[in-house]
Amino acid sequence: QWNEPRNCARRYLKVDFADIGWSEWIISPKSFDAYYCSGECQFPIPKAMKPSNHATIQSIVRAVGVVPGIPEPCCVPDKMSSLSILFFDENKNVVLKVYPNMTVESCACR
Amino acid sequence: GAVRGSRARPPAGEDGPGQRRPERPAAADRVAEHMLRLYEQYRGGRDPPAPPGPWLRRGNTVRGFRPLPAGSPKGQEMYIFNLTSLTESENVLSASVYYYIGDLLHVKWNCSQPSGCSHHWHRKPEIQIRLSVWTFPSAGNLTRSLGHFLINVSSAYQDILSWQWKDITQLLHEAKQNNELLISVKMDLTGHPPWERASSSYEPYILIYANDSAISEPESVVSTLRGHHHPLARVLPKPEGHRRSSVDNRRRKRSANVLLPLQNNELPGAKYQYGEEQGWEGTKPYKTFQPQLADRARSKKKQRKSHLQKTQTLQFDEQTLKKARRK
Repeated sequence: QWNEPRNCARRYLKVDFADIGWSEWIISPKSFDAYYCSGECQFPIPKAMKPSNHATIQSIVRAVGVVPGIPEPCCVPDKMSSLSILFFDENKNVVLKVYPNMTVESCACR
Repeated sequence: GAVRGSRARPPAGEDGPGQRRPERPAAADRVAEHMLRLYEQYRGGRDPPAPPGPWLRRGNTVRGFRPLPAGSPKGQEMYIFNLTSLTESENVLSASVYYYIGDLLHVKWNCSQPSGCSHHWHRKPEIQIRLSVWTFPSAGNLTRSLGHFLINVSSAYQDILSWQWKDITQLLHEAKQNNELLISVKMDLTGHPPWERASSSYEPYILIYANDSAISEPESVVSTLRGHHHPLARVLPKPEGHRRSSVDNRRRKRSANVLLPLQNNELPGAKYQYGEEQGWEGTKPYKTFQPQLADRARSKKKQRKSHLQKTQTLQFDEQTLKKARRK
């Protein structure tokens, strides 16, 4: 994925619950597309990266260099979606929960 | 408790009228099957099925409870349910007991026809099921009745189904309020031979629809898995402890990593104190800045107002940036 442009963007990440040791109690799904955000939010931040007003200002302050130590804005999840997980609770009963903010839909500079 | 029988209704996606089977469906675990079906409906982005009863809100949590394996007094079948995994943050929207009455039906096979065997369902004319819900005594507590229902299974039901359900939402609210989450469900037939305990596939089960208010909290996906899930416990500290320690760390960082005003963008000389209700607020030195800032803000406000109405996004041309760089 690093051959792609280095600007802030959503990248593909598939999480397999077995890989993180959770498959013992998660019945379904076995894996899901989580995605992640990565890339630069350098000045000038393109509109496509949906910078917040604050991120724009921070980017300018950093570019101008008046305040030392200010980092560039972060590339973070913007819109996220929920994921339904079917799992066993501590008494081995089956539970279905809809967890919010489990999958990245889009990224932004913030 | 109410004294009215519930109308037969299958679990979501269950066989409807006209789809009766001559034999028991080969379900290994009815509650797992039911939960899996609900999961598919939630996952598919389809409108999840409404929980039974008048409860239309669906919430973000469904829990399925199997009965604990237990003996029972003769002639009165008792199923014990451990509902203690229900958390305080889970607001119960609906709770139902699902039970199988297929054994109350007789199947008569007729193999006289040349085309092969056909089957006919015959119902006993009047069957009355008494379903009662009790708290199960824990240390120092006595059993008490939460409610009971008399359910009539009569020939009036033309489309009788093997699985039925009974809404016990109010009973469960009471049990949860009193923290009596070990409950027993007793089933017996009035005026008939004793209710026989079914094999595990056909035992009653409880479904609880709830809205978990804590699900949006940080690490909720981890906190719901704490307890017996050792692999996780090895990797991550328990959420409560983790939360406490992270708060402590933040406090320490706030006090230890004091930056100079130029580094931290705070007003020089300003000291901040935290008020529970007011949030962060400045002490006197900060307040002395307020009139000046307010005046400046007022004078610039008019200029900005017209521009802000056009767009809510800040825009910068190259000239402005050059000026800023020169400064």
